[in-house]
Amino acid sequence: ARQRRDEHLKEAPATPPYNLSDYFKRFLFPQNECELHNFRLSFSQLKWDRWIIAPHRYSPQYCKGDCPRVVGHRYGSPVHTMVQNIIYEKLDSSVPKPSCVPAEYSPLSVLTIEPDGSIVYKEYEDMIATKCTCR
Amino acid sequence: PHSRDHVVSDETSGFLVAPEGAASELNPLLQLPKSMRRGYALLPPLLKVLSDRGNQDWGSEAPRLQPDSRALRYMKRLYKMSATKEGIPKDNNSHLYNTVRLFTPCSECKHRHRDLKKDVHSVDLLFNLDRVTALEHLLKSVLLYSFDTPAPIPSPIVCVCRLSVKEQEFSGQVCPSASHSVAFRLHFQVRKRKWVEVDVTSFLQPLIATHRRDIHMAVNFTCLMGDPQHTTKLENPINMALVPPSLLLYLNDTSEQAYHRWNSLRHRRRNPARPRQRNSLRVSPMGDRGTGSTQGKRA
Repeated sequence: ARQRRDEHLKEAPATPPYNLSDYFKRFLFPQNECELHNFRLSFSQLKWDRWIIAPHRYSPQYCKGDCPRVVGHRYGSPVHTMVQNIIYEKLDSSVPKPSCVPAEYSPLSVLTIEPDGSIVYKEYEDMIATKCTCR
Repeated sequence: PHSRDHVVSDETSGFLVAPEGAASELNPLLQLPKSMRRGYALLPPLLKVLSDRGNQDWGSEAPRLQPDSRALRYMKRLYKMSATKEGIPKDNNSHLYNTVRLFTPCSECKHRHRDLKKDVHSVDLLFNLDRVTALEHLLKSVLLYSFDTPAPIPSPIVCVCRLSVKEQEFSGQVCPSASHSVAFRLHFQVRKRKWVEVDVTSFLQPLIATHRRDIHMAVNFTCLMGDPQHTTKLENPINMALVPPSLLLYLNDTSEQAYHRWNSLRHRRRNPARPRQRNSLRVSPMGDRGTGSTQGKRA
């Protein structure tokens, strides 16, 4: 490790290898892997705030990233996900790799004005992604 | 959207579903393969409307009736009580409803009694319930009164509210005659501004259960100041502006798109084991943001 570190220092002295937490993170959590990303919009941006009274802002979030080859234990993916990966790698690459998709959602309460002027408060299912998985 | 007039409403769920032949004329965004068209019909009403409206600029749409400002204020307050700042339904209060609709009367016939001794308001109200879908089941219906009194009234008020449902003898009749009625006796203390909810669930249940679109009610409201326990004779009529009440319906929407609190709680209880998840956001189902990594939390 010392020799590698020396070589590393020669090449890129800016990041001192002894920053363990960064090293640890890079080793345990490879970058660009499937994860939940923040996305927030306001209905006024869409000019819908005249009839959507609340909420003013809505954070649907989204999932993005690569699915690792062995996914089961990390994302709670079904065994089928691993099988699909094997099919993609070994048998038929036209079969897509497993995708990074939402696994769980939160509901959203919305207050809107109806065309006849009445007002409705409604709770909608599955409007905010809260967890991602590979499948 | 420009092909809206080709769309027919799906009576059972109230969703707009394009008839078979018209699909090709729909906006390419909306053109789904036939097998998925059923899926489109299941879009949450909000998303369906969003996708429809999203393609229209607002100005070109038919004028929308503006709600009564008092009603709007009341519903904003209800929203704050029922949902977090992020808009997620609060799970701590055990309300069963997942839909609340507030209707203001669309027509009224005023009858004012000349009797100076009592502050009597009689009004015929017509509520149009077209927006209630077949899958929205009534849990509770309330007549919502807003009392705007310039100054707080020190002593309790006794009001007798007499309700009667009206049947139209012939179409277009604006003030039909009464059919069956019921009287409520209310005692309450009015501060400067007050909402009074008069529970009329049992009275309206048979009408709403039969999906009656128009509810015609005569509401006779007599208010006197004083406490019936102490004084035998009620004096001091109240000079109070009585705004015709709105009708509030607490409903349970059984459609798939609606949030079913009990289902999701049961689901959560059944699957306590959670997949390990690396989140840069740490968002819990309640919407509050956690701090630190999931791993740290687990440790």
